[in-house]
Amino acid sequence: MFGSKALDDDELEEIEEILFTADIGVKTAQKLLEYIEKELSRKDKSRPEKILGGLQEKIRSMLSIETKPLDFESNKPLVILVVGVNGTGKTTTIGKLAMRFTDEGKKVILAAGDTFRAAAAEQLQVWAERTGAQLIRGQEGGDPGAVVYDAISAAKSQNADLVIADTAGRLHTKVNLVEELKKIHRVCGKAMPGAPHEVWLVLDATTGQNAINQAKQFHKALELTGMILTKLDGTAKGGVIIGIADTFGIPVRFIGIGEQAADLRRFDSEAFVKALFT
Amino acid sequence: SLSDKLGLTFKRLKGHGKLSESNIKDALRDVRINLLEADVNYRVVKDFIASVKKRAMGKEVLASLTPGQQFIKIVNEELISLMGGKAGELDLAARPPVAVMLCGLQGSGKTTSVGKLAHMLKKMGRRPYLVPADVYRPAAIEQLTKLAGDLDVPVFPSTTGQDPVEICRQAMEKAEVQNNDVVLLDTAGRLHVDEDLMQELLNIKREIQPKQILLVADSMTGQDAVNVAERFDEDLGVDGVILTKTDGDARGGAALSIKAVTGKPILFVGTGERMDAMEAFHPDRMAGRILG
Ligand SMILES: Nc1nc2c(ncn2[C@@H]2O[C@H](COP(=O)(O)OP(=O)(O)OP(=O)(O)O)[C@@H](O)[C@H]2O)c(=O)[nH]1
Ligand SMILES: Nc1nc2c(ncn2[C@@H]2O[C@H](COP(=O)(O)OP(=O)(O)OP(=O)(O)O)[C@@H](O)[C@H]2O)c(=O)[nH]1
Ligand SMILES: [Mg+2]
Ligand SMILES: [Mg+2]
Repeated sequence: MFGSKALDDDELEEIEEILFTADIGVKTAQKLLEYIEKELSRKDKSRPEKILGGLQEKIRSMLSIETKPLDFESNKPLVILVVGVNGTGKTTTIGKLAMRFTDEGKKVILAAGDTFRAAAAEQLQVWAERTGAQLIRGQEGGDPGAVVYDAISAAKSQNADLVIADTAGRLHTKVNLVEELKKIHRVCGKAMPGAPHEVWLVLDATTGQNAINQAKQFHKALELTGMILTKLDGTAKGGVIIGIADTFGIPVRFIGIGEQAADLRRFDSEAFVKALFT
Repeated sequence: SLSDKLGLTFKRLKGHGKLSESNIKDALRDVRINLLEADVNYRVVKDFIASVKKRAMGKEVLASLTPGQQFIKIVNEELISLMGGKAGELDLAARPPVAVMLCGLQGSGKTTSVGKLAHMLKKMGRRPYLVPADVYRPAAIEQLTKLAGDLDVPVFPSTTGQDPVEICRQAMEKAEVQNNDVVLLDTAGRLHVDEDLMQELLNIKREIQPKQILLVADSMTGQDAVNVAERFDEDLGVDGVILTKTDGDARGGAALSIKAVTGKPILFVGTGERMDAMEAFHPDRMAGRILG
């Protein structure tokens, strides 16, 4: 599909297959293969391994986005809003984050902002119990904004360090549901000026190119400050985040590598790129 | 859309009289890029392009007065035939109670789909029995129990302390006694590479002998769809597929990958979160969506 002077057709096809099967996508793959052609082939005409190394470096640079650490000092409580399409792992990830921050000695409050799906609050309740975080919930079918408001109010009166707000999964194409999310975002600001301080999109590593649309629409609606890539313990590579990082400048904060509380890691771009090529 | 893109490709060739092999190669490249953008698996695309090329390089296109239209017609036909020609059906022809087991990756939509199947079966005059066999995910049993309540169908009283195989075994006995004719087994989400959990499905299969084993797959799955479908089919044997969350804007190339690699029919598509949001799968509609 793409020509190159330094690599023969078979070598290029091999790289192309790696990139595509990692869900990197046509647009990003074309950008990378052009980079190989223009930048790398010229300098390292006879060294395919050097080209692969250069390619990995290029991908790493696309993923290295300046990220400010979470500012617990100036924001008490720090409020994190967690969003994403259905089934990506939002609720489970919130449980893992609760474990991480309670282990660090922080007082954590979880807001059961999914008032729609069957047993959503019950699911988050179990995570609260497992991690020593406090749960604020409302009525099933109730107003999600009210739950988040109550959670932030409780956090303020109890001097808690962190509020993590769970929301119902929703497809980015459902205008009314995206509007609901924008309303929850505004309610956070009413409960505490500046909140939410972080808005994180949870993406499933098995998702293909649709992840780009998801990031685009959620970013447009809420201004995302981070992404979490889940289910990397499977065989999917999650390559779609490269194009998302490059296009929208949204950094990956954490990755999910399993279903237990401890299965959360800070995003390591070097490890991620290495895994793409294994 | 692909036909627009191909229309442009062939428009450029119009003045040149007869179509050449390199013209066809350009058009094939457009189709290839289009399918990759639609999340069809890299190797499935390769095989598909090869089969289209065979027909496209023949008299059918090269000697045609409207080669562009002929080419698009071939792509469409090949895609629909790969998608499975006509729609498949759920096979419940067995002495009741008939068991249907749903399995798949985490978060693909199994529990919700069990509810939707129950709703569908109830409307058809059947008496479904729901079985929560997921003892791992927090509140999974509560989730299915709530759906059962909303649907007014009976549900087995599982607890997280039980073994999933034992839950299914006891549930089949209850269904027999209660005169429920279809038993829907909701299993925990699992990775196709998790040996213990894949063995658990085999144990349930051996004990229950479900009439249908349905793989529930998310329609926005990317290249990995092929790995997942292959492993579930090889290890367990899949009778049919439910493709969920098609109410989004994912192109759904995973559907083609799954069908190509397992040969098993896609029976239903999930079109929303409510219990009535499930329809029969239409291969031609899916083909059109994948082509864009
Ligand atoms: N293997 C694996 N499974 C995960 C991971 N993260 C979440 N899961 C599983 O994915 C499934 C869905 O997780 P949830 O936390 O319910 O997802 P959600 O986004 O809150 O779902 P909705 O609220 O319904 O939209 C569960 O079975 C989780 O255990 C991960 O990193 N690895
Ligand atoms: N929009 C939409 N959402 C769906 C569809 N099917 C399921 N969902 C949603 O997807 C999410 C996951 O559904 P579940 O039924 O919990 O998925 P699961 O496969 O049982 O998850 P695990 O048991 O954790 O593996 C929920 O938010 C569902 O409401 C669908 O067809 N369309
Ligand atoms: Mg959730
Ligand atoms: Mg489930």
